[in-house]
Amino acid sequence: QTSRFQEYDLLQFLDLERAPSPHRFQPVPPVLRKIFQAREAAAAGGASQDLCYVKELGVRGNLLRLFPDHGFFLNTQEPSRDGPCLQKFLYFNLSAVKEKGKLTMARLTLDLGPRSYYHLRPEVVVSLFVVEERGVWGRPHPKPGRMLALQSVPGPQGPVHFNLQGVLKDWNGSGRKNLGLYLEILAKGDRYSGVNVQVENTCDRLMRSLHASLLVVTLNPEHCHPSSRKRR
Amino acid sequence: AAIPVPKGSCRSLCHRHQLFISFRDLGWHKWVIAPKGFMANYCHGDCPFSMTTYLNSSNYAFMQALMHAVDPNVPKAVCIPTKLSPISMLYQDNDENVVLRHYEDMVVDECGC
Repeated sequence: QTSRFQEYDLLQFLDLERAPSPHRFQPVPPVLRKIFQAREAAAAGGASQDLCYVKELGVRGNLLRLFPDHGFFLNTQEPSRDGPCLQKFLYFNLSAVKEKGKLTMARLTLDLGPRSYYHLRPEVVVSLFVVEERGVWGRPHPKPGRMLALQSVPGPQGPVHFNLQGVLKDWNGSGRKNLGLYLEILAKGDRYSGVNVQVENTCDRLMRSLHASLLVVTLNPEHCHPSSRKRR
Repeated sequence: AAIPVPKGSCRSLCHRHQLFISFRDLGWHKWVIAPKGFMANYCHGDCPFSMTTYLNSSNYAFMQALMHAVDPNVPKAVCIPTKLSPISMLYQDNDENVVLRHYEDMVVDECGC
């Protein structure tokens, strides 16, 4: 009983309401693993470090969260000849972001699959829209709202990042607990390839390998004194 | 004059006591990805007058130990952390989000009077 009680205290101290009980472990995102290992190495070396600055990302913050995408594809049929080859609804459950604190980064990462150089792939154009939450999410086709980004990505691909800090700042104020985005990817065919075989391969590969995640960094002023001068 | 080092074991003098909390013992290994636990060291031990003149003790401790020697009603100097370091925790919350959180001043590296 005592240890149960103390565990509760320790969880509270760590700003956790209760011990999480995840059903399955998500793979640790490389960006978080790299930051964690750099911190561990610095601590082991006795170097003093400013924990409220994430040098790998160039922002202040002491709490980093990586949200997996819980959305779904909107087009599963064969990509049309000249329409988008991929339409996806991205959905991030942000209800875990409770703590007071300043949002210092919100970065959407679209991993378009492994970089490969054995053959250059066609260029793809990525369009990203906000989806207003009210009332459209239940429908199979959420209506895209304001466009956030239109970015051409020359092959070979890899992760593409989008800064969503402005979107989340609005969201933070609105009290909403999740964020919906509408993603469209167009593969620009190779004009000389006739039946656009490359486009179909690219579309298939994107449907299989696209992975979206949202990295949110917050700075809790209670745990992070304004970049403190070196202690005298 | 050189202060004679107190006889007897130094064990009773102020120093850092190491204590490791294993997350497995708490059953937290199911959601904490890394580290495996953390050092919950603590400071404990006596701060006699002789100690306040060399170990990494503060001038204040020297004065308080001197005053205690003159008037025992003045409490002795106490054994406290003089160097702390942070820890980082990588864990998964209930919404399958992977979280990396830093906690300042969590581990006692050095103690002094």
